[in-house]
Amino acid sequence: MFECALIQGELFRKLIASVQDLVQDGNFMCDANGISLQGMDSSHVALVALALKKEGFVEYRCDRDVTLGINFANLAKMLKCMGAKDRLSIRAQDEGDSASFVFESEDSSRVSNFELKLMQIDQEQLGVPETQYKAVIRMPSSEFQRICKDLSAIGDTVSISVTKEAVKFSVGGDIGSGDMSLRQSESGDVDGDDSEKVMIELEEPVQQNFALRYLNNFTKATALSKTVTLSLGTDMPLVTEYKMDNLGSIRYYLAPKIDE
Amino acid sequence: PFQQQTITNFFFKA
Repeated sequence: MFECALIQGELFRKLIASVQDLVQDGNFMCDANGISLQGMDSSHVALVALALKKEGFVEYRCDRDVTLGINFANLAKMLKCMGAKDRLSIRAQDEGDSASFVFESEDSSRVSNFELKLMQIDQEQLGVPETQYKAVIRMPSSEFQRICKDLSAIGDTVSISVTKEAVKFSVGGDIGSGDMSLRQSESGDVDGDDSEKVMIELEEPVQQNFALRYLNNFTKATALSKTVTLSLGTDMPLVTEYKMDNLGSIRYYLAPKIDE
Repeated sequence: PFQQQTITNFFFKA
């Protein structure tokens, strides 16, 4: 038997919204520690990895490891029926062919029950090697979203270059070119919210090119976290990570574009 | 001028 409950069901809906345009379906792997999900886009350019810790749930029970094969568009249809402040419970039998989703309003005056048919998904899991990244940037997620959206109107590839002082997003297209730089926030600045700051950890300067179409897709997760962390190395995928307080994180890996 | 790499070039099959 697998059973879990989230006070903020809305968070789960946002999570599904953050993967469903990239990956059509996937296996929720549930074990005693939490839930994980991995999936690639159809072109195998990007990989999304979701990790939810059991500590983030108000209730969590997993007697035996279960795999829930889920079509995200279908799940999203059911989650649409959930109220913004509803509590969400998910239940599945060990060998069942469906999972139940229960939405309950704050005052328990409304309860909704949905059964989602599960799928058998034959999906290979990819191993992500432990990597020492050359540059790690933490910035407001809304700022990253705006940059990706605005630059994609000018070109389809962004060059991200990082130095100790700043991270620069450059774009070029038929109409011209441009760049936007974000300076590392002053370390002595004790005022203000930490999530508003731009923090750069740098081992050595790095520059890589990425498809804006995918980055824009990743920013669907902006609603999940105030900050986003970008990790870059030379000739390796970019990691775009959104951390949710104690629930876990969603990570997107994007293969670089190589300048020929 | 850019060539898109695939993620499977970097990550191994588990």
